[in-house]
Amino acid sequence: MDSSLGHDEL
Amino acid sequence: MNAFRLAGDMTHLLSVVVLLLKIHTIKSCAGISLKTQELYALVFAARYLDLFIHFISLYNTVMKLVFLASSFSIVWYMRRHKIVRRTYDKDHDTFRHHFLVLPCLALALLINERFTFREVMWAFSIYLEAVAILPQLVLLQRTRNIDNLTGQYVFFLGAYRVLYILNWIYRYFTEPHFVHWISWVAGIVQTLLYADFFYYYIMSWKNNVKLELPA
Repeated sequence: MDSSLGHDEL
Repeated sequence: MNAFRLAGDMTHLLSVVVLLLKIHTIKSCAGISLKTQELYALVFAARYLDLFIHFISLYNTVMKLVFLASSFSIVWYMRRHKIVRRTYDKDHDTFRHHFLVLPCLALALLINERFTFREVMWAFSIYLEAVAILPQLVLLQRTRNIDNLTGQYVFFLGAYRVLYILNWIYRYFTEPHFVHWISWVAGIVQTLLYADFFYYYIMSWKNNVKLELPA
């Protein structure tokens, strides 16, 4: 999984 | 986005609004730790490096800009504004916050989701945010008269952390592959730091007495 997807939180 | 996440973001936003209200309208930063505010500015600067690279949503971009602008303007107010800076309780805000930065950076270099500049900075921001409240909590303990806005500011910040944990639990069960150990562990540590404050805050509210933390 692209870890940038996980950084959708503030 | 689930309700916990939205509620978490809103309490986070509310904490910033309360603090800006105190600083901008009352022209006072009494009881507020500049050290904590400087750490938050660093946290957001490190975390939102992808602001103009990775577009997630308009909501996400706007919120990031709000947190960046508000954290840096709060630091500016506390350091430079000629009325506000006089209310800063420098003598009691003595936590050596610089000593938090290096261990967090070292930890981020060791434990990250991927060894790239942005991922290391992201992990660094998560670790630093977890401990950034410490100077503020120490200052609160030393403050005899904690005013309502300062108490509310810290309460909303803590509430934001609790709601984020509920959000992760929800996402874990509803989104496949949603596993982020770094933010979960750091987030739980961060929330536990508020436990003591929450206890005294709720007690003071329940008994209708002024908030005071035991030294």
